Amino acid sequence: SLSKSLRETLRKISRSTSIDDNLINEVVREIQRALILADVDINLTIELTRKVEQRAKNEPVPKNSNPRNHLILIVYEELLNILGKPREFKAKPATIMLVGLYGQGKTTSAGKLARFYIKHGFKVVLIAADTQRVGAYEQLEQISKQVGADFFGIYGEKDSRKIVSGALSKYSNWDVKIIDTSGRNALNEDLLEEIRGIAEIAKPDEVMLILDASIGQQAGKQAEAFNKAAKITGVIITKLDGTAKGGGAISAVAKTGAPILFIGTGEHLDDLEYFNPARFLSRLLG
Amino acid sequence: LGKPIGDLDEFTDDLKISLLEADVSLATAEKLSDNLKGKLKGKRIKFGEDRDKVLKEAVKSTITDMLKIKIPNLYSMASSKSPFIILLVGMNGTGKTTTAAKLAYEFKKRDHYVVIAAADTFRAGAIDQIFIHGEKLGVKVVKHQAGSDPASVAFDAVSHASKYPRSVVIIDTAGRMQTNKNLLEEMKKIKRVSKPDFTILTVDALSGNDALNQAKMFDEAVGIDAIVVTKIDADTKGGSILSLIYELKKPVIFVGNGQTYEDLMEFDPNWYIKNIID
Ligand SMILES: Nc1nc2c(ncn2[C@@H]2O[C@H](COP(=O)(O)OP(=O)(O)OP(=O)(O)O)[C@@H](O)[C@H]2O)c(=O)[nH]1
Ligand SMILES: Nc1nc2c(ncn2[C@@H]2O[C@H](COP(=O)(O)OP(=O)(O)OP(=O)(O)O)[C@@H](O)[C@H]2O)c(=O)[nH]1
Ligand SMILES: [Mg+2]
Ligand SMILES: [Mg+2]
Repeated sequence: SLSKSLRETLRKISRSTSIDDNLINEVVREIQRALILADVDINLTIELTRKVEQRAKNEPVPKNSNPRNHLILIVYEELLNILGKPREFKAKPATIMLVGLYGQGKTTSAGKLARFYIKHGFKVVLIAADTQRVGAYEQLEQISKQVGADFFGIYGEKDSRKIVSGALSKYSNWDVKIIDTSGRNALNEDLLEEIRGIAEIAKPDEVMLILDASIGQQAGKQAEAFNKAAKITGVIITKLDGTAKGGGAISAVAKTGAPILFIGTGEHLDDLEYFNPARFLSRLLG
Repeated sequence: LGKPIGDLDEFTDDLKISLLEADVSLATAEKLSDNLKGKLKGKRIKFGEDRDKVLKEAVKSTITDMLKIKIPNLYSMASSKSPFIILLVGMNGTGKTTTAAKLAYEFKKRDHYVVIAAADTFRAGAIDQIFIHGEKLGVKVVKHQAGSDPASVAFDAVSHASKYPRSVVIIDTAGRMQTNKNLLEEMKKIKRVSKPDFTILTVDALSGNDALNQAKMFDEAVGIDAIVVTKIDADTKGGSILSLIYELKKPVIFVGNGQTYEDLMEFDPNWYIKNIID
């Protein structure tokens, strides 16, 4: 069982009697606590703990370092490995679909992305494919006005596919089309089916998973489920201006292979930054 | 006499992992394990008893103890004065507006005159959102222009409701980060001006360890009377509920179990324990 391997890892460490080994034990525990508190997936945390302990055994502490910093650097490298090579997100013509759970920041991020593309000189249309949330049409319409993007929606239309096909035919020659979808539980097959339907029509170049930095242990499962409906090409972590560390996003990357592209750092439509793995991880490890 | 319960480490380690996987905070998971060990100290497995069953029952009773808190009955409180004023606060996207609509539905059902204050004057589409809910519910929504002072919207709603008997005011506010000093000040002002009888914090069941931070900081800033944990229907175990009640000592009065008006469930500890343990 998982706990058995965790106990074995920690007991193996504690059974050793040298001062260095006890220190390793202490630091590994400290790292484990930091990861758990940062909402990193529990299984991933256990896996990382094992890797760190293994590498600590096989790699001598560099001359200019000490055992503690050596271990922290190892876990930092392992996390960086999972996050993958940062993807240089270039602003170019694209059809983008935003997906995610309830209230994560999709509609706001749609506006932030629109502003990003407009700053780079592209024409953008925001497509209101959320047919379920009360006031969704008005929210995206107002955001479109704020950023100077075009807006397409069909008020009261319940079929999101009609909205998307309508938007694509009217705006067929536009540079950037951003499709905002309703929040959903990806473990619900019917809700997932709607994503498949929209993706089939829109054939998006980018499918971005929007994740709240405070998401807990459900992140990996949800990301995996969304990925089944439409291949996730990028992740945006929102609300990093709070106290949450965003550890859940790491499992989303691990499960989908998609890189984190941007982070949301506030409610205003300018509050979008390129993802910087080093800064993200140092904040995560506290 | 039976045999001793034996070494509990393997069991508590397994338990800790499943609690953490259920979004119980680290500190709460550790305390639970300590409380459990205390409860089982010196316990013996009687002849014919199943050790696993004994352990499982001990976990259930430990959690029951940790969930013990007086749960205010909001519906009966609302009948005690008019207008009865409820303030909703919480981090961005946690379900305040939806919960406000659900509460409006429940109070209208109970023959109260309900007034909603559209006090989120900042976010795009916020006033429209709560206004449409009001129309669907047949409930009065007091609103001002976008960008206006939220405290004055709340004040107007209370003044209006004061003219009617058995009235309930539900103040929907803008989402805010517990780290934003200006927004915390704005929230304090809304409370100062509207003088609510009950302040509710909404927390997303999908959030992890941050839920406790949010709750602590909101409570420190403005004082909360109870918590509503939303989106519990999104396949979550809702472990943060245990942490919120045990660490913060605040009651969870409702859980949001979906997006329709009827999806506001009174919090039931027994239902919750079944959910988190199985
Ligand atoms: N502080 C902060 N707030 C954010 C950020 N991104 C979004 N928000 C806020 O989070 C709340 C929810 O944002 P929405 O864009 O409506 O979320 P959504 O995913 O579209 O919600 P649904 O469509 O209902 O699933 C709003 O109050 C936003 O202003 C961010 O990076 N920082
Ligand atoms: N599944 C589910 N979704 C919910 C629940 N409560 C709220 N939601 C959804 O979560 C999203 C955000 O809800 P809102 O009520 O707009 O949240 P809010 O706190 O008012 O958001 P801001 O005002 O932007 O901070 C919407 O898509 C809601 O439908 C719930 O109990 N279950
Ligand atoms: Mg939205
Ligand atoms: Mg709201």
